[in-house]
Amino acid sequence: YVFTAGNPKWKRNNLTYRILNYTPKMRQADVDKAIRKALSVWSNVTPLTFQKVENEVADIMISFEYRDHRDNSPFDGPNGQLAHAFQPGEGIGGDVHLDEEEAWTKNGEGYNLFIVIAHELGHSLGLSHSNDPGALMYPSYSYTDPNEFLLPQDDIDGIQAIYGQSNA
Amino acid sequence: FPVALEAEDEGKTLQLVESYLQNFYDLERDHQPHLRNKDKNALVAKLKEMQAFFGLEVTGKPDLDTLEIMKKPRCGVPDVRQ
Repeated sequence: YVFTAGNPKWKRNNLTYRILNYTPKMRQADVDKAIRKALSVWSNVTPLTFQKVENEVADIMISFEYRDHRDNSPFDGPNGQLAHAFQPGEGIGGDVHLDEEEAWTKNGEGYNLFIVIAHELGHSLGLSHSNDPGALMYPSYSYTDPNEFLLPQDDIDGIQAIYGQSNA
Repeated sequence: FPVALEAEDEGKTLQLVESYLQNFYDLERDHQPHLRNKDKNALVAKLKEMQAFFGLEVTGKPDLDTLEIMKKPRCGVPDVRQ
């Protein structure tokens, strides 16, 4: 695992998230479920908690974006770059952007939303890319059945090195 | 004259390699074309850095294994500190 330069981390354990918009390619309930599951990947192994908020600014704002979306990192259409996220911090810090032109799914077709968001949340929490091919924080996409997903040890070691182990 | 297929492929390969290294390995964008040799060294150095990150053979050349990784869908966050 690799920390993001400057070792940014959230100063609170109780974080908030907000889903700003939805992709028409999936049912909203499936998007909500994928995001909740992706957040639990990290909250299960750390003291972090994530509360969903509406109509207010959240620590982690999640949105589907097109091409140039005013953050200096335009998306590139189908395939290629699937999503990106920002390191912990105020404003855009922690936010997750997903390329709306990808074929988002809840299964093995196209790109599995849960897998991609779980990876991006690693960046939102302060992790950078790992060169461990089996790690969730490896840069290239690879599909794992969400029902069988277990956070790999490299990622557990990384996130616990930042926030400690789960209180549970 | 029609461009030979190999030359056209080479152009596409170079474009893929340059944009990948600019996006994810902090290769500077080509603002001084007249310094082509300097840029070539920088590109080779960044290519080696990318090959080392992915555990590939560090050749400094866009070989098939390297291109295969570059064509994979991936996260848009850079692999190296910017």
